[in-house]
Amino acid sequence: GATVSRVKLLDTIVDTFLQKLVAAGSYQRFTDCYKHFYRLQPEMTQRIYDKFITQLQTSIREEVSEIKEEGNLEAVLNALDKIVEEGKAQKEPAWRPSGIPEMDLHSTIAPYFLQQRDTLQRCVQKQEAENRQLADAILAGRKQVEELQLQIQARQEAWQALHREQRELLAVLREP
Amino acid sequence: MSVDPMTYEAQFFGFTPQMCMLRICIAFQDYLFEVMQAVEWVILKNLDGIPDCEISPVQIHRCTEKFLSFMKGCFDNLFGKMEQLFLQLILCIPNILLPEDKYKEIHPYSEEEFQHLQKEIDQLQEKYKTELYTKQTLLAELEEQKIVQAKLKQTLALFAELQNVGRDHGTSDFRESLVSLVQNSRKLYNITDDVEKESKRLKIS
Amino acid sequence: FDEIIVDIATKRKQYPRKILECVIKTIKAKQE
Repeated sequence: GATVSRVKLLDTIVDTFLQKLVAAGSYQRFTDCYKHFYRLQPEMTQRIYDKFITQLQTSIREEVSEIKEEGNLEAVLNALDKIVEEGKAQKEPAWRPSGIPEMDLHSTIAPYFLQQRDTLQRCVQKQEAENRQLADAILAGRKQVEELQLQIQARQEAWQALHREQRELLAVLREP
Repeated sequence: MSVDPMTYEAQFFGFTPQMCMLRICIAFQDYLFEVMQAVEWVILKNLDGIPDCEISPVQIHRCTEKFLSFMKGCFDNLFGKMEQLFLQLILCIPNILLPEDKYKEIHPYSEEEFQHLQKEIDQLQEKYKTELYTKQTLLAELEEQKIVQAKLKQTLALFAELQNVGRDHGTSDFRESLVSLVQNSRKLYNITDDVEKESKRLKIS
Repeated sequence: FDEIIVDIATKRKQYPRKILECVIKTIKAKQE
């Protein structure tokens, strides 16, 4: 049930490895191999064997600490524990790189392209609305120009009529 | 046998788990050899101190080799198991996404979808440009309209001024004034006519 | 082989962010 931290797991596995290695390389086995020397100096053999075991364990443990130190492994493994804990709810197979970088990149870039699309959509809508207003203003302006032209035409015709009457008058006046 | 390159793990750790295990294996092995060498050295040192010792260094070396090959066998077997546990339980990324790949989960985008999105953006950009050009055109026409309207209003103002000229000289409406002018001039004409006739008559009498 | 794997994995980790920065700059430039 309870998830064991990776660091703890690592230490446990190394300890177990060492225990089993030591159990395999038992004193019995050692004396079997060095039987002449053992017969000659049993106490010394015991001491050498104990020293051998201690030294082997110390060296291996120091190496593990060094590797942990070098790769900042404890922090990295704890971070991984955290990420795994957060992603525990993941049911379907989690995404993995497809081997086609462009494809994989799409998901990273997509949110920004979506944002760009939305921004552009808003700009287009805003500009369309503005242009509709401008178009309405232009239609009103055209109408006003038309009215002004009509007014001027009316005035012009009135003046022309006047002018005609004037000419008639002059003609009358000029009659001998 | 296909090798699992464990690239996703390498992406997280910055090294491949296999390389890490290789490094540990070599280090452990080196220690085993070193310690065995030390054991042999100490035993030989001890034997040196024993006069007429029957055990030769070659024998001791053989014993060392025997013990070492046994230990090496156990070591390989145990290390194989340890490596398996490391690769399965510690240096592996289970069914989760790494933080830098979070987007993949939120926005899994297929090639088609992505192409479509890019196409949509291109179309919107074109549309936006078109709208901007339209705006320029509309603004240009508005400017033109302003000039034309000003000119037309100016012309109308002229007509109004003309109108006012008449009014300033006491006639309300130009047309009426002209009509009354015509009538007055006709009256004048008639009067002139009458006067001329009268003066002729007087001359004759 | 190992170096290639680490190289690819490193790129997979770093490049999306770098490319993203360029993409964002490009989008901003286009908008401006």
